[in-house]
Amino acid sequence: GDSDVRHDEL
Amino acid sequence: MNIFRISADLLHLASFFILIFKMKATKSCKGISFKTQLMYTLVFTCRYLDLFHVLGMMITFNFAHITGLTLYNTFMKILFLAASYYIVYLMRTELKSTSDDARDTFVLWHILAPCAVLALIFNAQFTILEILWTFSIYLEAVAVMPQLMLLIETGEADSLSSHYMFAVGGYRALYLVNWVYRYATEPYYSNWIAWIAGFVQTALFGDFFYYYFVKIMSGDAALKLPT
Repeated sequence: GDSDVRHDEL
Repeated sequence: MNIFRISADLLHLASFFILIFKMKATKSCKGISFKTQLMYTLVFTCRYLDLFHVLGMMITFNFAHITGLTLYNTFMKILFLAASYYIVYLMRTELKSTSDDARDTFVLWHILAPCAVLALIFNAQFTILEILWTFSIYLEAVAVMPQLMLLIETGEADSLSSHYMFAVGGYRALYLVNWVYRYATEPYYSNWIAWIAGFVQTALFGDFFYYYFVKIMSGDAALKLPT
């Protein structure tokens, strides 16, 4: 979901 | 993963190695703000709590959601955490006598309190993990302030310290490019909390970048600020 995309960075 | 993102991460990784190399080679942490380094340990600790989630998936053999990106992120997160804790450890043990503590006068509550309040108000979801993640994004944006204050106080930086600051400032600037790229190429991508904080973070380095490039062009990376 959207939150996965937001948290796929460092 | 695009070229800007991977370059940014590698530059960030390089920043740790430059700093550790400088401290080991010169046996000194002169000119490096302990307070900024301490804030970075707090930033990574608050941001990477999802490591426990990944660890949980691994020890229960639940590999369905573990992708190549998850493994890459996990590897880098552990490296960033280890490096930043190691730096703080070095600065408080064998290199403590060389630490610029007397000139490292920034008051940390002046950034900690506003970041905490902002994270409680402006977040994507009112959960502990999400608030701590948001807090880490805000805090990282301003964590360099003690270092900048020390640089102004000292009036100069040796070349390794300058390279370190360039790497740690440049990495977020590359993330800005990465965000623009992702926004243009990925339909559901938007992360305004990181965008605004990343912009502030990069802007704080503005003056420093200017003096750094002037010095690099003249063939010397040691900085002396105009008085």
